[in-house]
Amino acid sequence: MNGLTPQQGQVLNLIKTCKEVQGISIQDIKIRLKGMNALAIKQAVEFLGNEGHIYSTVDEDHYRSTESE
Amino acid sequence: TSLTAEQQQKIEENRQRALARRAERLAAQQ
Repeated sequence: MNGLTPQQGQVLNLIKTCKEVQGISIQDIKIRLKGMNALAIKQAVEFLGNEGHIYSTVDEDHYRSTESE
Repeated sequence: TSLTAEQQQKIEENRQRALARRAERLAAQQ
């Protein structure tokens, strides 16, 4: 999907569904994407941040999508 | 959860930076 790996797409889709002002935490992403290991999630979040798909909110542990609104 | 004005401002700044980065990446792909 649009230049993303399946794992990056999964992480992005999950972040997009979050309606909280402070975004979704890495911990919540790990819980929701049980099949994905922590390193893969960290790397996907890093990539998505670099590409401007997501941004951190109250701290470096919470993320929102630039495409969710 | 209610956020402080400072937190809201920080989030908005991060969002604007991410949008600019996204636009840059998309332009580079053209």
